[in-house]
Amino acid sequence: ALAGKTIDEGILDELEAVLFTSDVGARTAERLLEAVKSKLKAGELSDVAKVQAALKAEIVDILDGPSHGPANLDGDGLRVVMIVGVNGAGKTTSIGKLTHRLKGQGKTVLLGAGDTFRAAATEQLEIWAERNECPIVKGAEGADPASVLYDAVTAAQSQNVDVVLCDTAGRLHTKVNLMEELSKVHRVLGKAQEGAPHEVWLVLDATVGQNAIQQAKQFSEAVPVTGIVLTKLDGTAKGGVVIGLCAEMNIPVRYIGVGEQLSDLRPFSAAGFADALFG
Amino acid sequence: TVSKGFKSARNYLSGQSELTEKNTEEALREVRLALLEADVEFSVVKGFLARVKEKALGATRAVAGKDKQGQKLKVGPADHFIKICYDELEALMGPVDTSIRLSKPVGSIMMVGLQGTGKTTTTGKLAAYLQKKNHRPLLVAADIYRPAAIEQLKVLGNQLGCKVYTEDGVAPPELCKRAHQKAKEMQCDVVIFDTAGRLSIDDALMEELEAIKTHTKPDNIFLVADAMMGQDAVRTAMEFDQRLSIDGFIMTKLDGDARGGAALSIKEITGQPIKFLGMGEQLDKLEEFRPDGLASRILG
Ligand SMILES: Nc1nc2c(ncn2[C@@H]2O[C@H](COP(=O)(O)OP(=O)(O)OP(=O)(O)O)[C@@H](O)[C@H]2O)c(=O)[nH]1
Ligand SMILES: Nc1nc2c(ncn2[C@@H]2O[C@H](COP(=O)(O)OP(=O)(O)OP(=O)(O)O)[C@@H](O)[C@H]2O)c(=O)[nH]1
Ligand SMILES: [Mg+2]
Ligand SMILES: [Mg+2]
Repeated sequence: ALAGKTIDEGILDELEAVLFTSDVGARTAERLLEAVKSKLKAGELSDVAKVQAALKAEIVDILDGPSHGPANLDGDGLRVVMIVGVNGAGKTTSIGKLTHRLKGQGKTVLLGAGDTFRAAATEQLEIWAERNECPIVKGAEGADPASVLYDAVTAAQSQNVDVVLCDTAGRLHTKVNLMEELSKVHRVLGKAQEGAPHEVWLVLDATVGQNAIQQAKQFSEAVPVTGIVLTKLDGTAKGGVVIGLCAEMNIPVRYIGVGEQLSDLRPFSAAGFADALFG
Repeated sequence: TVSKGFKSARNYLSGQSELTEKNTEEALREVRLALLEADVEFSVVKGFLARVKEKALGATRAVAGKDKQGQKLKVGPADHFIKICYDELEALMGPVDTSIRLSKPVGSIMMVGLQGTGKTTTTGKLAAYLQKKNHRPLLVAADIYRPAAIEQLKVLGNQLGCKVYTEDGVAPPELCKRAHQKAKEMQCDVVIFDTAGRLSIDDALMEELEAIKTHTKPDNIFLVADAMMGQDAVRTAMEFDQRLSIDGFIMTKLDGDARGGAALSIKEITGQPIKFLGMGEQLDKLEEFRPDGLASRILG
């Protein structure tokens, strides 16, 4: 829609509007536009297409910034992944999808039903285990999540499984006792297996606004968050808040969720994400 | 943070003797930042700021009362400006209407919204709320897609001693119609339809909601929205409202620290009242909406 126009103040306002309505947030939008403005002043951008490309390049730069290399799921020995996030973000569903993807890569997967609190949480994960034809370790309702996940890891060790995916109950990052429970789960996983969990992924709903930053900060204080899974990008929300999140916290986005079925998970592409913002 | 934005606006104005075009613009810039950070939608922010500016410059000098000599005391520009913002926000949030319309012999409530917003949990909370008012709710498991969704509603029904209607192999519109028809013989006087979460751009699923509405003509269609929602609040609310004519909405997960600006956006777009606030995962954590709490939360 912007192609073919001459560069003027209006163009920057239009780009700012795109950034704002994509949940990029005022501060990050300002930072991105400042970088573009300085290129403009230096005469480096001759038309609108170049301005938009420059903006996308800034975004890709930030998103590709986290210097982490690929996720730590390959190599010898059992890998343990802990999945955390606020209520309803898409943790359980993402585990179902991730299992499908890992199995497609020739790995064996075991699921740990670490949500012992919410109504029918274990039943929900059981259905995903059935769909993937993979083992699941669960506990009684109200059981201690740490002990269920400890059992999941020891079961995986005895069954020679490649990856354990640990589901946890949704929780708001403002609940001190629930965040402490998460820290405890993390410690217990380390006791069950040296170096576990090898990845701690925060599941973020793309429809969430600036609160995502608080979520990332608080969850990172409770457990060492090593990656983000950004869900529900098949909707109209753009998830722009991850740009500021990556800039501030240096956590890479690993996967995106684009639907409710088994195969609706894709590895994150910074370029694809930047394109979709302006799409 | 939001309060930082409003503090800046106040600090900036406290050095001024009165509200002028110039200093109001500057204060509004701070408020704009604050509202965007509170997740109020971009065009809603614009509208809000325009109205505040109009009131700030159009108002005659605000009067705080009279001093000992009966002379009128003038409110300082900073306090006056903040008060205008707060009053405008409260006015936008209201008027308060937490009523649930219920026909006889069987009233009905249809719960709709995006995935994961808290519809099923809130269905349980509304049932608990209605039970306290001596109603006998029937929960209808109209989410036939999500793994263990029916089971989830049954668990909640069990906790409340509340009946749950479910039927294998029946599409949601027909299922809801049958539940509504059978409610009376099941000794229930309200049916609550828990529907599957869906994207507002999913035509087939949005048509399913329209079909449920056609089949059951519900007394209330409540949009259940997550308080931490960002700019998408407007797009989503608009689509749900245009398709279904929302009667009211419920903001969930307000026990977190999300500012809740989405509430302002949804109210602005639908013109419908905020009915309830979800304040936790337990079934007793539902509050009737009051504007002052949410207004000060958004303003910080
Ligand atoms: N459209 C869409 N829906 C999704 C996606 N990921 C998850 N969902 C849906 O979001 C809803 C919540 O998903 P869950 O997996 O139960 O979320 P959760 O984080 O485990 O929820 P809690 O355990 O209750 O905190 C379900 O209806 C899912 O089908 C996605 O990528 N796209
Ligand atoms: N903290 C908090 N959690 C809530 C609140 N309301 C719901 N939840 C939680 O949010 C998560 C999602 O709730 P559900 O009731 O399954 O959401 P839903 O809209 O029915 O989800 P779908 O059917 O998949 O679209 C669960 O973990 C609930 O316990 C609330 O007010 N506060
Ligand atoms: Mg879950
Ligand atoms: Mg549900």
